[in-house]
Amino acid sequence: VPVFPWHSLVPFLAPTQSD
Amino acid sequence: SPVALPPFFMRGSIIQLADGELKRVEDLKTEDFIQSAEISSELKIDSSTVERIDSGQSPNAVVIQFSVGELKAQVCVEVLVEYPFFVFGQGWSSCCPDRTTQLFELSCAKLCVGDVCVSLTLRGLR
Repeated sequence: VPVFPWHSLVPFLAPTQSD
Repeated sequence: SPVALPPFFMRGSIIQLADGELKRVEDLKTEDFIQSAEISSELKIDSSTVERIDSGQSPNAVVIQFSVGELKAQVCVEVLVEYPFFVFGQGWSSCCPDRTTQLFELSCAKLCVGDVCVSLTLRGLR
């Protein structure tokens, strides 16, 4: 039975950031 | 038509939380995401508010505009209408909950403008 990591289920929404 | 949605949204899929605990996708709660992110060294939870929902390039797609995090950064994602997002305090929600339920047997609410979704960002970002 495959097991999936929790962080696969929610989107990674990275705001564009400048340093 | 073929659906390219990831398999883990199928009801009964086994999800591993950051502390190792296993839960079914349909049993996940807001706290599971928050607690998992708290013990993650790389990821943190952001609140992403749905600002707009527009039609996408293909008939089954929508473009969702989110206002992400405290900085309210505007981020657009194009997804299939059945793609579920996790809304704080509410659970799985999609633009077409009937289709999500039909395809994945995953109970969903209707995703609406104003809903606040769980999203991830990198802890290291400054």
